[in-house]
Amino acid sequence: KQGQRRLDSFFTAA
Amino acid sequence: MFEARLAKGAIFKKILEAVKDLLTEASWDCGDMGITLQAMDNAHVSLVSLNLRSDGFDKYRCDRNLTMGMNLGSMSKILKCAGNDDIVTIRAQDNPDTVTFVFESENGEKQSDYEMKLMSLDLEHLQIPETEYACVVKMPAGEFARICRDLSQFGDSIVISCSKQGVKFSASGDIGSANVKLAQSSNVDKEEEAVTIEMQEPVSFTYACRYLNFFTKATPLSAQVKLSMSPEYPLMVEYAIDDIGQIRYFLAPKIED
Repeated sequence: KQGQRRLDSFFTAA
Repeated sequence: MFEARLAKGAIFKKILEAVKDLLTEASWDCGDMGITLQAMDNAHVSLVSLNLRSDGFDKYRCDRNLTMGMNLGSMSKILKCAGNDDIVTIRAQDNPDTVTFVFESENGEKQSDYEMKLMSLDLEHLQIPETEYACVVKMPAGEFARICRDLSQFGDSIVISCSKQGVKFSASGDIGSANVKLAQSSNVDKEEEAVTIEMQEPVSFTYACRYLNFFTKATPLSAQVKLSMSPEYPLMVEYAIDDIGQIRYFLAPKIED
């Protein structure tokens, strides 16, 4: 089973 | 006053096609350096980052920095009214409530203008750090679109693996499995048909087909696409836009739960 990661976990708010 | 004029107005038409299925609304930030747009899809899985440099326009004037929130569905409807050979000008006042799109035919005999209401958007901006990627693949954009479309028939995700031998796209599901391997071009007559790989270390990541297929809507903008991958970093899919800028898509990978 695969989970989709979100971009928020890689990039921080500017 | 803001005014940006592009003789190759079809570029705007293609940009809208490349973003409208992924994003419903976005802010267009206009400044001295040009126009940028950054927005995530609703699920925060992918991000679009568009950059159009002011020096790439035929005329560019931006007296004050502007942020114009637009519904991209509405903007797409308006740009569909422009002819492929039309000159497109985007115009707005300082602190605007509306933006005006002007389309002129090449021979100057037809001119249309469309005014669109702007929206006040409160969108989250992300800081995208510069990074050295473990693998960078450049390949014909049409080939990438074809592979994404073909492999989407087999499952929800595509595994992209890159090594010295080349780049491999794989998918599997109920009906079976599929692998497409591309070797680095050995003899390239036409640069735009080449497959090139710059590799620091081999990588293999899984990505959702749905988003890759959204990204390939940018194919008409560019002959080549660049795929950049690194561990612990989203995939970057980049299409150059003539000599005016580029559109980049970032996609978070899938992981084993």
